[in-house]
Amino acid sequence: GQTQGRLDTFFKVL
Amino acid sequence: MFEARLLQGSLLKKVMEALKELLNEAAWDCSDAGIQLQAMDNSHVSLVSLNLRAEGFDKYRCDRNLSMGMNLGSMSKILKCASNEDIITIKAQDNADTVTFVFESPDQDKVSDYEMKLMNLDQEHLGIPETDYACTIRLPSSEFARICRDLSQFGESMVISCTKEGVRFSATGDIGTGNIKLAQSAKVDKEEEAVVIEMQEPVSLTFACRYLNSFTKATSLSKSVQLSMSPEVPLVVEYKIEDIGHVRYYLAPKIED
Repeated sequence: GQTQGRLDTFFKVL
Repeated sequence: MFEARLLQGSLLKKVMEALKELLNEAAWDCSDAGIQLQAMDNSHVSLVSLNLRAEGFDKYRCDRNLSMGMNLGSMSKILKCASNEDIITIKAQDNADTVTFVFESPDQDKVSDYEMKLMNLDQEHLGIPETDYACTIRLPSSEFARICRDLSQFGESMVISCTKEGVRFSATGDIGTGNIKLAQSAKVDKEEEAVVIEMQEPVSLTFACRYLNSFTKATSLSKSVQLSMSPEVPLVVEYKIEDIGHVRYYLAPKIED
């Protein structure tokens, strides 16, 4: 199965 | 003092349509360079990044940087009061807790102004690195909207696969499967009607249709749209806004468990 990724796991939170 | 006057006020109305389905509120960051907005949707799956350059405005003044937190539902109500032909000015005093929108009819015989309360927003900003994407696909924005709409009927997710032969959009669900293949245009009369693919390596990623459909609310801003993909990183969907700027959407892919 697949789960929806979240953007904060790909980009650094400033 | 902040003042930005846009002769083509309809652009701001279209920008609002492009934002309001994903975002309830957002900070409009104003500086010498122009207006920028970056905000994630509530679930942190997608992000909207808007850039309107100062040079794109008929008149632009920003004495000191300011961040105006706005309820986009309220702003949308106000912008609905502007006609498509109106000239729109956004004004605020330094450290003000309100912003004023002024709508002028083209022949100046009707002038309306609407004052809106600003909000204190404490939003997370993401640092998005400059990336060389493995694939970029440019296609007519109306075609992309149509594909997203059509494939949404089949399932919640859409697979976008790009090879040098072309790009394939697929969705599978209870009723069956839909596949749409677009080949790179051999020759085109109009640049904006072309499908242009630049590929370093093939990429195949899965995305939630719901967000892609929300992005297509920006279709009226631009005749073409650019999709940028690399393996296992968020998709970028970019609509240029004439000679003033762009709206970019970032969407996290679905990941294998």
